[in-house]
Amino acid sequence: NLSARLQSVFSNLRNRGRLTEKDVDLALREVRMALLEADVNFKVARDFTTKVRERAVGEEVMKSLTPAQQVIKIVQLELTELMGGQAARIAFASRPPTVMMLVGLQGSGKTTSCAKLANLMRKQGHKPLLVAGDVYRPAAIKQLQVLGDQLGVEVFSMGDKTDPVDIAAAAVERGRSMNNSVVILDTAGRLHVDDQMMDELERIKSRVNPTEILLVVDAMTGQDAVNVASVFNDRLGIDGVILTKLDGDARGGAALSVRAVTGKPIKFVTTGEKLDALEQFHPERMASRILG
Amino acid sequence: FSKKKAIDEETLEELEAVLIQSDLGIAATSAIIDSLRECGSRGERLDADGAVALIEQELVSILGANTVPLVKAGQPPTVVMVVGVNGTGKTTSIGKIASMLVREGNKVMLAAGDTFRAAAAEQLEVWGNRIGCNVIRHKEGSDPAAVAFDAYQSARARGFDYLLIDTAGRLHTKSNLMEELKKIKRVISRECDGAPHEVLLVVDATTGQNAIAQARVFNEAVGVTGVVLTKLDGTARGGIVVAISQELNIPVKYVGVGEGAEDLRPFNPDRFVQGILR
Ligand SMILES: Nc1nc2c(ncn2[C@@H]2O[C@H](COP(=O)(O)OP(=O)(O)OP(=O)(O)O)[C@@H](O)[C@H]2O)c(=O)[nH]1
Ligand SMILES: Nc1nc2c(ncn2[C@@H]2O[C@H](COP(=O)(O)OP(=O)(O)OP(=O)(O)O)[C@@H](O)[C@H]2O)c(=O)[nH]1
Ligand SMILES: [Mg+2]
Ligand SMILES: [Mg+2]
Repeated sequence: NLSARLQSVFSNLRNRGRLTEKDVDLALREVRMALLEADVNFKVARDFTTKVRERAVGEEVMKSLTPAQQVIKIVQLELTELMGGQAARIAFASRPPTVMMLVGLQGSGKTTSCAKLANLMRKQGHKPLLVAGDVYRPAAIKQLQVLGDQLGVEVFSMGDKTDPVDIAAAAVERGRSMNNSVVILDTAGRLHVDDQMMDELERIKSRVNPTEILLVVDAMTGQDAVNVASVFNDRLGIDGVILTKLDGDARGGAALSVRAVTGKPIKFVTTGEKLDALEQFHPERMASRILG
Repeated sequence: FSKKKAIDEETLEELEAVLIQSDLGIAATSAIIDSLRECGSRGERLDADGAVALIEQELVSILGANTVPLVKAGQPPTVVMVVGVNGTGKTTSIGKIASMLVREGNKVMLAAGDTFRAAAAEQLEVWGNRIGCNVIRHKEGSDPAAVAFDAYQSARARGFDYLLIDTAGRLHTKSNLMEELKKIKRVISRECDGAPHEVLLVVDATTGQNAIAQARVFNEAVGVTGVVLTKLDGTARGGIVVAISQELNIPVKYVGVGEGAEDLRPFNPDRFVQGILR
């Protein structure tokens, strides 16, 4: 692990007595490699390592008696700061209903996360409405309906022959009239490079003006995370990220990449297939996980 | 890269960035870049074009110079089990493979072995209707091994050429779920010597280094005979299959390039490698 590798970089220090620029370079190389192994994007890892170098030099790691620990501490702090920052809460609309729209690549966990969010909202005293906005994937509507049934949450659907933009508008209208405080829109998985499908999201956004647009990202995503996040953010303006499948052993470097390239906070993480497997994001825990 | 200048440190760094960003991984990338650097230091005249060609050659040889087709059992039905972590495209890939087999004149049966996830069997049934394949399913919550068993008996009795078994997505870190997968395999192999004849691991091209852990654990549990690399129609290059091929000797058999029945191609190493480097 990184700690052990840094120890070995600095291992013969006692003999030489003082840290050189070259030692710091070697240490930073280990940090960058650890980040790349954790799937942090290439450019993000390079920029991050540069920041660490500035701080390491500034905090006089050069004079430290325990440079390996110092470097780890700096990396941990920088990572946590980068991923924490602003409060990662759901924003509620001043006039109900609060409309949340979940978007992202195919298979990332949107439908399941919609249900989990509905579960959380209900526990917090809200009256959520789930919306079946995926009219393309076989049995997608049925999937959301089964989850809604399990939770006792209503699922709004207009079948799979209606434009998702109209479904979203009708759902919000219904939510307003039935006093649902929260409306959660499930959308079809799509590629950020599928212009027509990205356009569909833009049209839903301009039609119903969601309070929260959440990008759902699989924690095992590799280098591509920056491409996906930046396009979704540039085209839609996302409000936050839900990082899924953290119950696996992926290091989750995509979290750092997405945060670095969009500046948007990770609001939730999901840690399993059960509908209560949704948690607040903890930046220090993510930092430790990425560092391995 | 400028075509005729000799391989220099800057070009090597550019190549390193390309390889890492294609999810080739730091180990494989360093090995390639280091060996190119040695060519340069041995005074071998190598320009950027030559370097790219060398890398392509190396990657193609790791991936296997020939595409490997789907296995065909000596006696029908050929049993294909499809496995992988959640959301990678297993169910959709079964639809595509079945569609291809039907177009080739085969009688194909599908087994809805995901008895856990909401509307999983319904999803496979839609595919079955789309392409004209029988789907064997039980109700939600039943034993997936029982579904596999029933499907095999039916496929065998009714002279089907292929039986494709869908399984629930599962993270390789969940040992109880990996045990369930082993049980499905055991039940099938008891019914038919040599079955399942093919175990396809479905890997999402957007996956990073975790794909190697997935491949190792699934291979250890049920013996993976081939990989289906999905979602290559995105911007991810799927470089993680290089490490999977190299370390575990498992060939990529198909790539998924979309969500429709026809969006499946036999794996072509040259084309795949060009996708990374050009
Ligand atoms: N282990 C685990 N599995 C998850 C998690 N979140 C979702 N899944 C599973 O991942 C798979 C895909 O989830 P979906 O909710 O269908 O994903 P989606 O983004 O809606 O997929 P598309 O609509 O096809 O784009 C399912 O098998 C889910 O049960 C998680 O946090 N942990
Ligand atoms: N763009 C693209 N999407 C794909 C491809 N293969 C599958 N998908 C999509 O990925 C999503 C997940 O596919 P599924 O077939 O449900 O995945 P799965 O592995 O069976 O999921 P679980 O059973 O929940 O683990 C769906 O939206 C598919 O349409 C592909 O090659 N390209
Ligand atoms: Mg969905
Ligand atoms: Mg499936």
